[in-house]
Amino acid sequence: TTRSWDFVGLNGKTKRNRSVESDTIIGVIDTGIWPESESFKDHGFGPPPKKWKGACEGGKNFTCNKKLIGARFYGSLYDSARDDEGHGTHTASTAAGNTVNDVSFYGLAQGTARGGVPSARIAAYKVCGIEGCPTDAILAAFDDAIADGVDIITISLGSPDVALLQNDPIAIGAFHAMTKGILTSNSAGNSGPTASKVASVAPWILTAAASSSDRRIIDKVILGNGKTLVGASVNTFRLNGTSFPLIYGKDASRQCSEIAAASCQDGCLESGLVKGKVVLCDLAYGVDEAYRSGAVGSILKVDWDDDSQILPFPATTFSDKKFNVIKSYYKNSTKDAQVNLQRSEVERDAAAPLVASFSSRGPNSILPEIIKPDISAPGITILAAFSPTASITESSDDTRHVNYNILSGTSMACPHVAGAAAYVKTFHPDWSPAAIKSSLMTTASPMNAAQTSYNAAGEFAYGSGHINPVQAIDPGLVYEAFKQDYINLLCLVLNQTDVRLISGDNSTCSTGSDKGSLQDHNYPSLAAVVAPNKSFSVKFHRTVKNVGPANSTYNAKILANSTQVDIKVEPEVLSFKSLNEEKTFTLTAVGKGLSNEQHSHVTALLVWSDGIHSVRSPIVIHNN
Amino acid sequence: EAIDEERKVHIVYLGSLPDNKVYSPMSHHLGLLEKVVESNFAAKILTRSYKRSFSGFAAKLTDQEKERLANMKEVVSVFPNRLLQPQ
Repeated sequence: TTRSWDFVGLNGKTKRNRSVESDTIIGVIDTGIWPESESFKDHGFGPPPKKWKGACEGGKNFTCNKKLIGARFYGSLYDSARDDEGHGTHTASTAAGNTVNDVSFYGLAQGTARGGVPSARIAAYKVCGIEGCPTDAILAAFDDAIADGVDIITISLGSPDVALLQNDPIAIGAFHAMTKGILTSNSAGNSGPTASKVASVAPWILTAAASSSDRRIIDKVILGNGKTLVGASVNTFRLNGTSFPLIYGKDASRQCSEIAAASCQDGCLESGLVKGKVVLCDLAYGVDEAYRSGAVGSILKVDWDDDSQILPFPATTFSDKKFNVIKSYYKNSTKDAQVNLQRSEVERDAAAPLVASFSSRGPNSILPEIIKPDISAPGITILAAFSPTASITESSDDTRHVNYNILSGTSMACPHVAGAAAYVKTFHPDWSPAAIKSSLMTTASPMNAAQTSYNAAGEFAYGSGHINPVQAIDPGLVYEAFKQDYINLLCLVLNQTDVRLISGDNSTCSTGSDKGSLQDHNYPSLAAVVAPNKSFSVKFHRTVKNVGPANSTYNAKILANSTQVDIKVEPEVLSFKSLNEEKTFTLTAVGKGLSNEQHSHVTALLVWSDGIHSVRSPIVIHNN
Repeated sequence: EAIDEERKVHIVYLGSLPDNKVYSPMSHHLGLLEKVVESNFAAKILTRSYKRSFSGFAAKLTDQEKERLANMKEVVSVFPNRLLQPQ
C-alpha cells in the first residue's frame, strides 16, 4: 500500500529485524494470488525458511518463487491458485508485499507500495471461486496452512450472519492454529454501522475493524451557480473542465415509475434524453444504467460518504445533505442546470483515524463479555497489488485493468493487522498468539471518537484503538492466554460437549465454585454485561506478564468520562523484579445502573504505566 | 439410494489428530462413512479429508446420514457447508 503503513508508523526507515522477517511466513486464505505481480517478485530473497513444510501446488500455469513460497487451491471449479478477482492479491501484498516504487491508480494515491513486512514470505491458499468461499475449503486451507508452518494467518472472509463458535470454520481453524502458536487475523465484516453485527467473535482471533487513513480521495462538482461540492468517489476520468447539462433520472424516463426512474434502475433511462448530459440518480447502483444509456456522467446518492468507491465512468457520489443541494439547484434552474465533474484528487484527512461506516460493530452477540472487533487498521481506499485480468469495478461495462487497485473493506484492514502482528513476531519469535495480540491491543493509538452519525458505538466499533506496530514491539506488559484459558472461558457459556466441539479434544469443564467468571478471562480489553436500571458491582481479575525491563514498577490509572461508574484497581502498583514475572490485579467497577436503551454502555480506560510504557485497556460496561 | 440433489455437503469435524502414529485419517474417514452408506459408495460422497492439523472430512450427506454420523461417539460435530464472502 502506498500510504497506510506510513500512517501507522511503519515507514521505510523503521527498525526491522530483517533476517527474522525473511524467515516469517504469512498464510493468506483468500481468492488466490497473482504470482507475477511486482509485489511478489523474489529479487534479493534466499531459499524458503527451513521450517517451511509446505508446497507449491498452485496448479496450471502457476509458479512460486522465493517470495511466494507456497500455493494451494481447494475448488473444483477452478484449476489453479491464480487470483481472478484481485482480492487475495490485494490482501497478500498489503500484509507482506515487496517495496515497489512509483505505483498509482491512474495517477491517484501515487507512491511506493509496501507491505507491513516486505521481507516476509507468502503462502497463498485459494478458497474462493465466483460463487463465494465454501467453508469446507476454508477448513482445508487452515488444515494445510498450520501444517505447512506459516507464522501468521490472515483471512479477509466472512458472512453477514454470526455463526455459533462450534459451527464456525474460521473459529475452529484459528483455534487449532492458536494451539500451534499461530495467530489468525480476521476481518470484522462490512455490516456496519448497525449494532451487534460483528461476525468474527472468537477470543483467540484478532478481529480487525476498518478505519480511515490520512489520505482521502475526493472529487469535486462545480454547479452552474458557482457552488463547489466535495464528493466521495474515485473518478479517474477527465471531462476537460467542461460543464454539461444536468438531468434528474425521473425526467429522463417515460416508461418507468417515478421512483424507479429517479433511482436510474436498469432499463429506465432513455438514451435520447440523457445523451450529452450528467444524470442525477437517487441510488448508487444507477451508475451502470447511466453509463449504458449514454450519459456523459452521473451524480449518485449514497448512505455514507466516508468511503470513496471507484466508479466506471465520470461520476461522483454524495450523501443525503449534499445530494439534496444538487437536487434543489436542479429544481430551481429547470432548463439550465449545468455541472462540471472534476477528476478525483487526494487530500489530507486530519480527522483520521475514524472508523469506517461499513465496518461491523459489536457488541459481540456470542460472547458479549469479549469486546469485538479487537482493533482497527486502515481499510478505506487502500491502494495495493491487483490481478491485471480482474475487473476493477462491478460494472460489466468497465473494461479497465490495472496492476494496483484501490479497495475498501474490513478485508483491507485485516492484512494490516496481520502485517503488524508479523512485525511484532519478528522481534519476539517465541511470543504466544495471545501475547502478540495483547501487545497490539494495549499499545493501540486512540481513534477519533467524534460523535458522527455512524461513530457513536465507540469501542464496539473500533475495539482497543488503531494499530501502532512500532509501539507494539515494546508493550511493557502483556495479558497472556493459552489453550486452557480459552477452554475455561468456553466452559462458562457452553456445556462440556459443545466445548469439545470447538477444541476437538477431551477437554473437561470444571464444575462448582472454581469455574470463575466471564470477566476473569485474561483478555487485553475488559467488558461486562449488567442488567439495565439496576446498580452493579463487577469484578475483573487479570494477570499481566512483564516483558519489559526486569525491574519495573507500574502504576494504575483510570480515565473515565462518565460519573456513572466508579472504578478501582487493587493493587494500584505492580512491582516486577524479573522478565516474564507475572502479577495479578483486580478491577472493580461500581455503578448506579445503565438505562434500558439498546446497547447503553459506559466506557473507561485502564492504563498501567511505568513512565515509559503505557499499557492501555478499554473497559466497557453494557446492558447488551 | 438418495439422489444427488438430496445430498448436501456437510463438514464432519473429528477434532484433534490422535497421537497414534499409525493413525490413517483417510481410512478412518471412509470407515465412518461406511457405517452410514454402502462401502462402495463412501468414496463417492467423500469430498474432502482434513488430516494434517486436525481430523475431519466433508461429505455429501442426506439428513438421515448426517444425524447418524452426528450421534457417533467419535464425531465431534457435523455442520452444513456454507459460503463466506470476501469482505
